[in-house]
Amino acid sequence: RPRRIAIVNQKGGVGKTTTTFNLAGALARRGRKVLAIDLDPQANLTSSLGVEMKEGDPSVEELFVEEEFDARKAVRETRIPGLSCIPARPRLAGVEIKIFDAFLRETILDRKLEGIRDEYDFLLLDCPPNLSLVTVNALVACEEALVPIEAQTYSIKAISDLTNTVALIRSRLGRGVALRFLPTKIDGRLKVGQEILEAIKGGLKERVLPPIRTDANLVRAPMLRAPVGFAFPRSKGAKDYARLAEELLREPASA
Amino acid sequence: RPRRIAIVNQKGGVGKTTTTFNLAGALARRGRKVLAIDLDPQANLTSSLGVEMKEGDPSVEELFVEEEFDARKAVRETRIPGLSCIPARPRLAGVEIKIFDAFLRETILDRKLEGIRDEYDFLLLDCPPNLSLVTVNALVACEEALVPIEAQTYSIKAISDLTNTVALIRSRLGRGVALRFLPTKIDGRLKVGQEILEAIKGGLKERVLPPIRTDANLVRAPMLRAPVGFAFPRSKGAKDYARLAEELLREPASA
Ligand SMILES: Nc1ncnc2c1ncn2[C@@H]1O[C@H](COP(=O)(O)OP(=O)(O)OP(=O)(O)O)[C@@H](O)[C@H]1O
Ligand SMILES: Nc1ncnc2c1ncn2[C@@H]1O[C@H](COP(=O)(O)OP(=O)(O)OP(=O)(O)O)[C@@H](O)[C@H]1O
Ligand SMILES: [Mg+2]
Ligand SMILES: [Mg+2]
Repeated sequence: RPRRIAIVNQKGGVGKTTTTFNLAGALARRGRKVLAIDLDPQANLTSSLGVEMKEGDPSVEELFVEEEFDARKAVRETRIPGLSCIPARPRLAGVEIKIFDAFLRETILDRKLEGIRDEYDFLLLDCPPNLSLVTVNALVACEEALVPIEAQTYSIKAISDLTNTVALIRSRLGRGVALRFLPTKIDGRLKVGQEILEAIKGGLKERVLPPIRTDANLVRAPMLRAPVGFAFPRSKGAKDYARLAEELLREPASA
Repeated sequence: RPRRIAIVNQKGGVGKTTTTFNLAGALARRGRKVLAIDLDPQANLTSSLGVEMKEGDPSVEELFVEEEFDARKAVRETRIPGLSCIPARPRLAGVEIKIFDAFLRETILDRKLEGIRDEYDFLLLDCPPNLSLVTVNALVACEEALVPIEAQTYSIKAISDLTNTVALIRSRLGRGVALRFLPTKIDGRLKVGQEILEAIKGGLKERVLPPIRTDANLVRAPMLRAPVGFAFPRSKGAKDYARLAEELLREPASA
């Protein structure tokens, strides 16, 4: 029953964290129980959700490096009803080296989440800008992936590398995430963006979701520690992420 | 004599590659001999410069993993007079693990570049979106760093983490890069951007460079495999990067 969605794109700054943060908010506003998991050592999602980390507080790192660890111990509640978080912290940057030699190192996160995932309607995993072991763990732990893409030059190469990684996982594991593409920072005025977006859609067809338009409120909302649907409910950003939540609720997990 | 500049910011998508590509072009237009080094496994700079990699072609990876390697063997000429490139390739993603146990692993790049750097006026190093060993190698190999920053929510935390890393290097090595900040994607119309930019400037004072404005030509230029000063010489992007080159030529390396 729980939907497990990785928000992934190895290209930097395309809107992964903005999407995880505001989609989580939109689903919570629709009464769903959401667990947002921060997998980026830069911990932007963690700070956007207002989760403050003290010395000794467990984070997602413990899920990777502790042999026996109940993931529940790392879960933090946020001020938003129905929205919980497993936070990241800077030390997470060193986790790849620590798990490099571990047995079945690509499936650590999947196994650690087994125990808690049925308590939620949605698990959203915010990935870092790379295709490292941490990102692979996220892809293995999920059934779906949302890929925010900009109408920009380097997007096409990034998409191709990502689909190769997913295909590799599918060939090794017998299953792989259903990929869906989310155009972000879409500015109706920019013509070069339109051309690139059409080229991308041409290659991906039915798997492209309704776009998220540029909206300064999406920059402001994290400063207020509240998803845009709560902070600026009438804004373009709020409407677009509500529409995305609607689309995901309507469409089941399969591609 | 050669100026060695790392283009660095662990936040994704802030304009590191766009800055390396177009600053290299602007310096080449001013008759300088420039070596642009791609340190990102996603190799966006490499493809923007039109450098095609075949099986067996050496890349920056060889500088990290080969004991004795003449960096000259990895240098590729581009179509732009005075602009050369040491390319990256996807395999570079695995280099951190390979050098993790190496002796003086933070200084490998510096030592490998010693032999060739006097042949150039400028070395520009395009860093990946993280503070990994590769990025640390770039900071150790350079005397200056250009930090592209967006007028965005997560910039301030990113700047603080970066200055901590530089301070750590300075404490261990007795020297550290002179940091200069380059506001990018500045859109005069966006008010929230103005507020964040003022806050950032307030903290950084004289070390903030004249900004680079948003310009769709900066998205188009890599598609033409030509820096914006060559592809769209009258554009805002061309003017702003020419002004940046001017500022760097005027100001010597010390902070
Ligand atoms: N639709 C939008 N309109 C305006 N600004 C946006 C939009 N989406 C994202 N941004 C801004 O773009 C910047 C990058 O977004 P974000 O941090 O979500 O990307 P990311 O893919 O998570 O980056 P990273 O690769 O570093 O993790 C942020 O400052 C964010 O506020
Ligand atoms: N001044 C600008 N105006 C318009 N678009 C820009 C500008 N600067 C950069 N961009 C666009 O923003 C996107 C991200 O820029 P770029 O790839 O240079 O960032 P980066 O920091 O190198 O990213 P990464 O962290 O992934 O290496 C690119 O599509 C680029 O074309
Ligand atoms: Mg992010
Ligand atoms: Mg780049």
